[in-house]
Amino acid sequence: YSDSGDKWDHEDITYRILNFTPDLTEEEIVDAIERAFKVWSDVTPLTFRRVFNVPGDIHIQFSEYDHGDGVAFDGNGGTLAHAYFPGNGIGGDAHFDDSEIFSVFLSDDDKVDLFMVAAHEFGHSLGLGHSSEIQALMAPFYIAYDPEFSLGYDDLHGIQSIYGINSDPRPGDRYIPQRPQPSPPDPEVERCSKSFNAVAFIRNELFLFKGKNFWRMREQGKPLEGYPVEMGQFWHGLPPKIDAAYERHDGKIVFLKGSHYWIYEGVDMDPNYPRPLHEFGLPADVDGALPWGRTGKTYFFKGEIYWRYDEYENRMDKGYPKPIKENWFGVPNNIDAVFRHYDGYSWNTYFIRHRRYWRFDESLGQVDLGFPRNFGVDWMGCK
Amino acid sequence: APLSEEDAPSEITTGAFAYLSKYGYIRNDNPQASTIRRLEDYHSAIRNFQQFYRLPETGQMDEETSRLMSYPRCGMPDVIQRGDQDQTRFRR
Repeated sequence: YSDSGDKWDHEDITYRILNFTPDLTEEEIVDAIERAFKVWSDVTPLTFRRVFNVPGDIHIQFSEYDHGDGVAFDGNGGTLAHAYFPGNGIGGDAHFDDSEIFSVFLSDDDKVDLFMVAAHEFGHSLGLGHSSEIQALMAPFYIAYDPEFSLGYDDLHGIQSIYGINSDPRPGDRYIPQRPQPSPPDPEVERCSKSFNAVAFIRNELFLFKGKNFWRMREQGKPLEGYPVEMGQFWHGLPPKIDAAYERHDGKIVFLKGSHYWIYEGVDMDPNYPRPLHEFGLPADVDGALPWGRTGKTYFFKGEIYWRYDEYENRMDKGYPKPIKENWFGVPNNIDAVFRHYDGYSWNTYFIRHRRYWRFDESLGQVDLGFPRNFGVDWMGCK
Repeated sequence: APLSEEDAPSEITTGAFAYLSKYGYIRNDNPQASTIRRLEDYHSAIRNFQQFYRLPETGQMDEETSRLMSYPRCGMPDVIQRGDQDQTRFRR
């Protein structure tokens, strides 16, 4: 997903429908627009209220060709609609190309489902840019009306990273997302008391796994509110207490536990998993996994040794395993987790063991001075 | 702006060039750029599009790329361009 950087500074968003398309009844249009807003209100603290005769935050209109905003529509096909990121004036407004033939609840090559298009455009109205995940709602392409539509991981992750989660689902919600409704924090879980089973940098956020739960973190030291959440609510079929996790170069998420591994596309497990870990050439119970950018290389650590795996060739590189102390100077054996993190300027590699962590300087090839430090204090906001 | 017929090397299709420009993959701030530069920009833009949507990065207008571009879509650009070249980027 992408975040435009713009967001509404209030949660009660108003919208006004300026006109209607002749393709549908007003009742059908209003219903489609309400359902489209509901996609987002179900998973965020935002509410959407229709206003009449007064300005709203989001103005909705159907127009053809040049319609006064300097971005003309192109007739039937091609561009279906556009919307503006949150802001004053035209900010947040959604324009639909009235040269299209809009429909509702209909999969027809010649018609465009208004709900699907509106749900996408309102994503822009709330601050999301286009997603490079083709299956995501916020991908720009209109494929077809999907009667089974539910907001996927990428979109959910995107909108909740801007507005947070809906911790108080409203009764009567018709759209029930199939994906995570994060559970209330488990008071028994003390994020500061122990180490983590695994830590992974996924989609530019840090995911920290412990037992059956995980935390998400966008900024160091500031775990997102509403967490921890049970892993099984997010990645269906994934067992607790994983050994390692990482985002592969192709965006797939790989989890390792015991003698098996799982691969997920977003929150959906690929078919035929779990599979035996010996397919990687690895023993059971690895300590940590460390993907190395887009090189397709992934390092695996266990005890005193590490391996380098080539994800493109699907084989372990020759000459491995090697002793950790041979190339990772200052890094301890028997780590609990390892991850790479971009701090806005450069990438650093972090190794965690128990409650302490070591920062490895990639350019110097050694652990930085002043480490190990307390992971909970530096990363999890613990006192 | 679309290339004129004289300027456009045969391997650049005007439709694809317009598409890539419209959705932010080609900057239009240098209409005086040489034909070679435009050709480089064009293939670079195709490669960026392919990279963004995780298609094989051929830099060529292959079938898979062309098919994806043929879908009706939202008019918002994929790439948000800021004032200077350094800030042109995919907003991930």
